Amino acid sequence: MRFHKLEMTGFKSFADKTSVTFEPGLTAVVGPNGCGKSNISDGIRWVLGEKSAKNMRGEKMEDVIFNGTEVRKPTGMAEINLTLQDVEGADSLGFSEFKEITITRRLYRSGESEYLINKIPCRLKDIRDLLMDTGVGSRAYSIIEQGKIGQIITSKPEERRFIIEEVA
Amino acid sequence: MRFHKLEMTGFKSFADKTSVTFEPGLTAVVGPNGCGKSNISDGIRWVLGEKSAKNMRGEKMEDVIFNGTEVRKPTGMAEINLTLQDVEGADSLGFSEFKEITITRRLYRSGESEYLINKIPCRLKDIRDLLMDTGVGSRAYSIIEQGKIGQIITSKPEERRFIIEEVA
Amino acid sequence: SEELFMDAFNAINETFKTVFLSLFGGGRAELQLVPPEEGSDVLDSGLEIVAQPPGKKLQSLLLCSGGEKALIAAALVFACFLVKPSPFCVLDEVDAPLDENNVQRFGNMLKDFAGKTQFIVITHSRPTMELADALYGVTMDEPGVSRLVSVRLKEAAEMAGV
Amino acid sequence: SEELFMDAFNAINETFKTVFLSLFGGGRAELQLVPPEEGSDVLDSGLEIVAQPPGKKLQSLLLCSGGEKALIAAALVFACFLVKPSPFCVLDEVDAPLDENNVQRFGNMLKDFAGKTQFIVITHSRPTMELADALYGVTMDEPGVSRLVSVRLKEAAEMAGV
Ligand SMILES: Nc1ncnc2c1ncn2[C@@H]1O[C@H](COP(=O)(O)OP(=O)(O)OP(=O)(O)O)[C@@H](O)[C@H]1O
Ligand SMILES: Nc1ncnc2c1ncn2[C@@H]1O[C@H](COP(=O)(O)OP(=O)(O)OP(=O)(O)O)[C@@H](O)[C@H]1O
Ligand SMILES: [Mg+2]
Ligand SMILES: [Mg+2]
Repeated sequence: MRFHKLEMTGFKSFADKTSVTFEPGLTAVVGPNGCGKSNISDGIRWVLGEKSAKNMRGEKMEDVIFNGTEVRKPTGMAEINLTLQDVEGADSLGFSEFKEITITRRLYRSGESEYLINKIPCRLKDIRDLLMDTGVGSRAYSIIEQGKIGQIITSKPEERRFIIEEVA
Repeated sequence: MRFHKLEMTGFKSFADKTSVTFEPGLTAVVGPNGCGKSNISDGIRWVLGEKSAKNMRGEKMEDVIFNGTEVRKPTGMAEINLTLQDVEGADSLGFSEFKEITITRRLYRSGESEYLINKIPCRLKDIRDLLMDTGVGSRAYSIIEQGKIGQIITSKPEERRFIIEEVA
Repeated sequence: SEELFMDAFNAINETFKTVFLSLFGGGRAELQLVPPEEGSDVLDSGLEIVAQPPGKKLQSLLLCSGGEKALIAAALVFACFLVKPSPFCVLDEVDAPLDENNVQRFGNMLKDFAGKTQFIVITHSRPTMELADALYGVTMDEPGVSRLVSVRLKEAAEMAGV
Repeated sequence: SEELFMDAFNAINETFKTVFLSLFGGGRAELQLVPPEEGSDVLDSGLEIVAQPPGKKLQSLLLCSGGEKALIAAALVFACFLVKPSPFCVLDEVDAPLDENNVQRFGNMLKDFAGKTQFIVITHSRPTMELADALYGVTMDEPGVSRLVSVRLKEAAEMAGV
């Protein structure tokens, strides 16, 4: 299984539809302070089913919806599509014959959210099950937030245990 | 009042007597990871009367005493001398006629500590009083530890109040 | 003491606004006192920081980026120094999250303050080294034992690899 | 499940030792399980990390420097990937506290892993950019609105100012 494309619309500072194609190997993202680099990492965490607004660096989940600028109005919805390729073992939802799967997550200002797999509406639980089977699983050590690399070391021993549990 | 010289012996990784002369203006300290740069900043905080081992990145205050290497034995004492020049208003201890004052702090493995001003034994309180008068005062915003610059922003509003109180 | 507190608050707030403007090259910011409950004592209130980087909408500090947070915090520290100068200041890799432009602006501000306050700056970044009046390199030629050498810019840059 | 836990722990511990050795170029490290009280269940124990950078004595993690902590944490993350590969990994400015030598070692290790795992690395550092298979620049030409452009190394270095 590998990441092929991430498409963000109205998510944080990505007001207009913006897409990133991932290569196998190493993709580097650069740019000045405050331009939106960490927002991409937040976007990946969000489309993979993140439930906590705090982990999205916000107070409530609606904080991820583009909030406007001095000249633009806020948008009414945030949407992210993540396309995965060479997905093995995605039998749980009958997607095993597809070699390409697109996960979609939407959030409206009203607080309503939608989840889709290959444009078919589903629940968040279905997305999590799908990811579990493909090894994308939990994101405890697959997404390291800015400034948090040292936290694994400075946290208490019982907090570090989860790393072994993830792997077990 | 200005800093003139810092002399460390047996303090953290500074096993041998090491001295730094400070210029007016900007003194920059560089070097590879783990070579001892932040230990200098800890040294300044310590000689100015720091009481918490946690703020010295240790578990107990004895952790500041040079602990040995694969070929050197641990030392029995840590000592730091800080020489200040052009000290105004240090009347509280009768030092006003000295234009140069040296503060000394020592800690022995036994846990015993010594404080001296111009080689005259005194208490920690005397050093703190002296510093209060000279405007070196509290160190809340004069020493910013590595990785902590963002903390002022991410802490709770009532925790930030101390900044105003320091100045008041 | 309530009067002293308010005087300090107003003075820091005024300087914070101007320091923010020159560090960010635009935008605006201010400090607000937030009483914990209605009608409680001003001395118990919390300090709220409101910041609007240039061109952006007013937003919660949580949404700011790593570099923006470091710069806002630096503005607050410098504002405190303007109101109550401290003879010295130690900054340990405060410029690490900043990009090239912001490192330059931050360095220029340090230089302005270095007249009144002595700064001891631990850094890996070349623009900050270039501004220094004195440069020290820390080495561990003998593993586990730190030594200090006075270096020139060229050597310092080599030690930091920039 | 106790058996599964112990298998995972032993596998991670073995790989952590070798990964630490190649990231630090020497020294030694290991993981230890610490039961909260005598005789309690192994599943409730905490994970202790013991690290000894090359040439130094064994010491508490608290005394380690900023760069050393980042490198030890990276070694642990890489060890987990070796035992249970994850198809992707996002690293947000993990190389910021590292000096030139450590950035190189870290980058080389990333390259080794990039065969099995897709890495998305947000960075300001040039050596890491040079290793990338694809480079994206994020700009905010219109204030407050992010855009993405695919860049070459030269442009990327300019954007980051290195
Ligand atoms: N919902 C939103 N609507 C509009 N803009 C937003 C929203 N959420 C966050 N932002 C903007 O995103 C910016 C932060 O972006 P991000 O954290 O990705 O920066 P960065 O590129 O990682 O910077 P640094 O190099 O400093 O870490 C903030 O300045 C904020 O204005
Ligand atoms: N009591 C002690 N005795 C001997 N060595 C010590 C003692 N306390 C700390 N150290 C050593 O000091 C080192 C850390 O130094 P320091 O934190 O100053 O590094 P640094 O130069 O700031 O590095 P970085 O660039 O990674 O932040 C540790 O590796 C540790 O070995
Ligand atoms: Mg960021
Ligand atoms: Mg340090």
